[in-house]
Amino acid sequence: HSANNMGLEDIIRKALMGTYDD
Amino acid sequence: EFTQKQQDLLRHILDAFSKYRIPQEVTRKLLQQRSSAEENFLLLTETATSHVQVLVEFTKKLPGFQMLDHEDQIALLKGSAVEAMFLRSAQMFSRRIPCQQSELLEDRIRHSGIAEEYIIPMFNFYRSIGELKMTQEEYSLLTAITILSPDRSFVKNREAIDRLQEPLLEILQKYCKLNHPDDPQHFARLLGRLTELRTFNHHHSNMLMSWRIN
Repeated sequence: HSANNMGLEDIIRKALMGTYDD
Repeated sequence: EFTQKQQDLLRHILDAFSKYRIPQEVTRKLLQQRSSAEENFLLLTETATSHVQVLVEFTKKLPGFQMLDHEDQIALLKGSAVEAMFLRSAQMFSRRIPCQQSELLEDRIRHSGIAEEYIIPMFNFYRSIGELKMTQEEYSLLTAITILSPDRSFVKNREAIDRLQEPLLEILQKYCKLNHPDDPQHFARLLGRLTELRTFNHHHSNMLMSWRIN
């Protein structure tokens, strides 16, 4: 799961843009 | 009594909070038996990641949040993600009937390489939250209030955030008076938990460091 090594901020930015993979 | 505006805002936040859930494919793994320390660690990491994603979805629905400066939105989420995560797990652990999920999660936390010195304050906090017997309204308002904290680091426009948080504090205070007439200190106690919650930012970063070293 790529999210494991993404930083907290990356996960937040991605989710804010609504493009995180559910 | 609540004004119409307050009732609508509370209902809106309650509705958003009811959707603030980790996807089933992640929680389903929590129920699987195999659990070496490494697996527990990976599972907790995946759960935490998934929590951040659902936290952002909840936060986007907080009235006014998406109108804030984009970098302030990120500063608020970065500043509150850990606290919201512990408040959310406290809600699960404080259910009167411990469900299979919380027993397994507790077992995973205790056997995932986290040092005992961080496990003790964690479960003390879960107990102190449980004693307050909080309702869904209180959890949803407290979560929103935690996220909309104007004093997070790197925030530029604190007044704009304070204008979003203030109405929620008023609703929570009124809610406590209406629902706990016998306990005038209830509102103060809830805010006291927010102070305790802030200590987890420090615990959590130390916990991550100790994990890396192990």
